Amino acid sequence: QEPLTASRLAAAPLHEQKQMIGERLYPLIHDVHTQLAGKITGMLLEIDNSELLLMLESPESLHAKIEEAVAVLQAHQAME
Amino acid sequence: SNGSSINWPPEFHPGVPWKGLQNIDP
Repeated sequence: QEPLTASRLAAAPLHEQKQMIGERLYPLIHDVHTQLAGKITGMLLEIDNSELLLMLESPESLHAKIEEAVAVLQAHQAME
Repeated sequence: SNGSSINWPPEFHPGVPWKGLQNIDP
């Protein structure tokens, strides 16, 4: 599978850009948090596309964001 | 809870249009 570059992304309509990023992010997140992958991916997709592209290139920053998202999700669920 | 945040975050599933897109490109 070819890397998702900023130029390939920019060529897609806005509503497809997040979907394209999500399709790449989901399997990476699923490897770490199988049960929460859908929610975590949805949370991370709220981040700017440029930052999401950097995260796809950098497993370390991706995993840091995943842990951040899990903490936010748990805090959110505790409030419900 | 006022009930408005229960559906947050919008979950993403491969091959399914992400519902969070409604906020970005209605």
